[in-house]
Amino acid sequence: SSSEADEMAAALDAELNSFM
Amino acid sequence: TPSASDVQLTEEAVRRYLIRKPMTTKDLLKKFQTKRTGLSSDQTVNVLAQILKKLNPERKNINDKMHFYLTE
Repeated sequence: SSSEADEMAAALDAELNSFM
Repeated sequence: TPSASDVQLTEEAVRRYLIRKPMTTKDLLKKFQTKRTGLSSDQTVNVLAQILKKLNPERKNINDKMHFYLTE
């Protein structure tokens, strides 16, 4: 579903933002 | 079986996409949908995060959204 895709994108963005 | 997945989430696959054009994390996730890779949502996020950290792509904002890209 699109909401799951949104959650995955948010999780990935958060993971990357904490790194870079 | 592993052969049931027709898309593989690999560093090389991500690299090829980012050389072709800048993409957001959401764009990349669409390319590696769980139903096509056979991975779980958590696995997809974790593996993609590791690959992006390793590739360390350039970033730029397009339409107020962060895009990643690589040059050859």
